[in-house]
Amino acid sequence: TESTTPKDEL
Amino acid sequence: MNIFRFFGDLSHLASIFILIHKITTTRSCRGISFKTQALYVTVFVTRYLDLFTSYVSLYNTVMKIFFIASSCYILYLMRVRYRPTNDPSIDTFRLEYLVGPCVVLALIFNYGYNPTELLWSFSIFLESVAILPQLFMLQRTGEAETITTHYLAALGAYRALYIPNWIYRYFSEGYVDPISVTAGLVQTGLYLDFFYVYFTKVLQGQKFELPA
Repeated sequence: TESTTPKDEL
Repeated sequence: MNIFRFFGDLSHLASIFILIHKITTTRSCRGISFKTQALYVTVFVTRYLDLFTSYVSLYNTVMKIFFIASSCYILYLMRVRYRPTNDPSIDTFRLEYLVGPCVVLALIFNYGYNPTELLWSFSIFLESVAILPQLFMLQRTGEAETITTHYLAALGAYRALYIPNWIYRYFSEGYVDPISVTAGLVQTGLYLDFFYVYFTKVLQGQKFELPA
């Protein structure tokens, strides 16, 4: 499953 | 990364160290809601599943592992090591009132219908209300140990600091994450009453007491 938004926050 | 997010994360780290310090030095978890702490474990585990699928940075990975490990450790302290000091009779907030709506919200508002995105969205919504059992408990007892209020202040400051971070990211990168922003505003809003008493009483050297 490809993430649609960058999840760089905690 | 910008200073708002960095100090937000530091504040989050500080809150956890304050809580562990409070429990281990007083040898008591009195005044701490087990339900809220259990919700945080749920939040971290559901959000950081991507530890196994995507790599952002060493900072990101280390923080994620720390948040999962420390929240589990706090549950251990409350449930095993200092169990006699944990009083479930005042920790009465109904968890289904929080978890249920968060499941529904995640199914409506998400960035993709796959398990990772749905769980991420669920964790964001759940985090925004996870403090409610703790605040409810505070409301019921009407007072709190000073160290507990420092814990809550640091925890509240963490998400509050993410707000200027989102504003900054909007102007510098055009980055917008409406789910995080909405939930973050709600989360910070829930602390406003607490912050008012914290700033006007605790930081003036008085005990945290709510008006009868």
